[in-house]
Amino acid sequence: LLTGRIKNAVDKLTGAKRLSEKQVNKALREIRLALLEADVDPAVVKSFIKRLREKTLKAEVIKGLNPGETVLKIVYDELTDILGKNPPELKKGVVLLVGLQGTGKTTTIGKLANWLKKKGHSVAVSSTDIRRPAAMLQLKKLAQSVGVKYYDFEGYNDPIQIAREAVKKANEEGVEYLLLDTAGRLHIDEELMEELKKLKQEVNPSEVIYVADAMQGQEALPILKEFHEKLGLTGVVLTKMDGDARGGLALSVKEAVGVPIKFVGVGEKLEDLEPFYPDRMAQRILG
Amino acid sequence: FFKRSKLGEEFYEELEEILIKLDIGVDTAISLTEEVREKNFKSAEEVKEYLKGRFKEILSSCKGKFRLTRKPSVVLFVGINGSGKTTTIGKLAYKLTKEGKKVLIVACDTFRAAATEQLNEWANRANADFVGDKEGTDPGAVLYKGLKKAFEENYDTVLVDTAGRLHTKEHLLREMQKLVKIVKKFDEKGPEEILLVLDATIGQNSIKQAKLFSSAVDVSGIVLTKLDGTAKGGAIVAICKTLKIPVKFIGIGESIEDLEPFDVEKFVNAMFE
Ligand SMILES: Nc1nc2c(ncn2[C@@H]2O[C@H](COP(=O)(O)OP(=O)(O)OP(=O)(O)O)[C@@H](O)[C@H]2O)c(=O)[nH]1
Ligand SMILES: Nc1nc2c(ncn2[C@@H]2O[C@H](COP(=O)(O)OP(=O)(O)OP(=O)(O)O)[C@@H](O)[C@H]2O)c(=O)[nH]1
Ligand SMILES: [Mg+2]
Ligand SMILES: [Mg+2]
Repeated sequence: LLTGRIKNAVDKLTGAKRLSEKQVNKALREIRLALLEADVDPAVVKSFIKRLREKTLKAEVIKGLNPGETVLKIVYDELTDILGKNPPELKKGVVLLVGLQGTGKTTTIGKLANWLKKKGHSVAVSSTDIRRPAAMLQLKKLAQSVGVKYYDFEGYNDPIQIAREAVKKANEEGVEYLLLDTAGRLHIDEELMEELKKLKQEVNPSEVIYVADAMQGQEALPILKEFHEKLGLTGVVLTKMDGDARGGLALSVKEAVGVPIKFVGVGEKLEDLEPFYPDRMAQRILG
Repeated sequence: FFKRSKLGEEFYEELEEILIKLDIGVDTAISLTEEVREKNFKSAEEVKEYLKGRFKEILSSCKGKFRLTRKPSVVLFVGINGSGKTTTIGKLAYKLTKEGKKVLIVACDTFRAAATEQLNEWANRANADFVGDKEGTDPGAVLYKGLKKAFEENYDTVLVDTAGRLHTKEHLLREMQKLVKIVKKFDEKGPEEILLVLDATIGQNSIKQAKLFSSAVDVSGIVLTKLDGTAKGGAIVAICKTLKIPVKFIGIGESIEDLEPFDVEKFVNAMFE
């Protein structure tokens, strides 16, 4: 179960009875590198390791475990604790999905619609993406596969107007959830971020969900922070977790921003959506 | 670029972090920091210039121009989900049709919803011809139909779109290999170019992607997309160093003209801004 750097960290400490400062520092250096390799933000790694150092130096070797295993258990528990508390639920109303280009927003809407429908809720979906070729058709097809209402605004050229009319229709039909797709955009595109702000004001969403690719590198946290600052995120979906990215963004988000990770995308099919399990994520991040 | 200008232990810690933030990977960041430490430079400015030189040296060592010499020349686009393959094909087709080339676009992503329609729209915008089929059709069958048309009707270039696939899915890598085999039925050398499309926003995982894709098929070049964002795309430094695969184009936006040939100088200078 222990591979690579963490095994190194643990082996280095085996044979000792207490956690000496020198040994702990050596182990923590390996853990620091493991977290950086998992694409955790360096500033987050720094503060996390600092807190870990305090905990491990105060700790005594746990009964039944050697010192190396004790450090590992402390790291794992701390990580699981930070990642924890993310119930896979969405407040009823308008759910707005936002994020960079190609992260999986449109597909995730299909998956969420499927999830909510299976739980017995009434769902409608609509797209404000007037930019990407065949974006609306993509969502329409997904809606048809799931079997939920799709509000078609093909031919419209104002995302705000689409949002307004979609909400109106959802209210008239009394649906519990309206999932609204948006075009992928860069956090540094002032015009498009402003458009998103206006969109949020128009629909007054119950949830603003940021869809992030689990493989995103060192810019992942700064980008998320920018979206959070401008819109106020209520949750995150981490996609493409069926790959081998360690998903360090999960730690960065919880530690630095505190927005809960509600779901995880684990494939391309509509059933490939799971709740976020902090203990599994902790193991994955540690590699 | 550097917050500290005195070369103490804290400077080297900061250097390692800065290098990691470029997405060049932890191992490369550590070894480069060690390298700089041993050089014993006198100022932060010297360190910066040294690193710029190193990056330019590494990237120049695997330069490769995008050249199409066969008629028709087949270019296969592969890569993970959402990296920008379909959009890149639209951009490249536009470049080629502007040069007077007769371009055929073949839609071999028959899996994802509206993938064929999305590519068809790009073909229209690029003034290229299009071959596709409905969702669920065997991608090999569409490829065969497209290549037959290209070879019979005197096309200059065939651009083939494929479905996004994670490098960890072996059966999907095998499907990609089958497509290359089909090209070999028409041109025994196979595609003239197999372009791996990588998203600059992705971190160290790009290195794994490049490794697994290039061990499955002969990747001849990389297109690095979404460089108009804030990610520096440093993973290509490690990819170049370990796999010797050249970057041939960069994507710098979502419009049809947003494709540029890769320029080492410009890329490295932007990295160190
Ligand atoms: N393997 C895998 N692929 C996924 C997952 N989620 C989405 N995808 C794929 O990622 C690609 C992009 O998905 P989209 O839903 O089009 O992404 P998007 O964010 O709507 O893209 P834009 O609208 O262009 O910004 C598609 O090929 C999806 O099938 C996932 O969890 N795992
Ligand atoms: N900002 C920016 N966006 C890009 C660039 N290239 C592609 N995109 C966007 O990225 C998203 C995904 O592009 P696609 O061309 O659908 O990607 P793909 O690899 O074909 O996706 P799949 O077929 O689902 O695997 C779209 O929203 C594109 O507009 C680029 O260079 N810059
Ligand atoms: Mg979309
Ligand atoms: Mg595509």
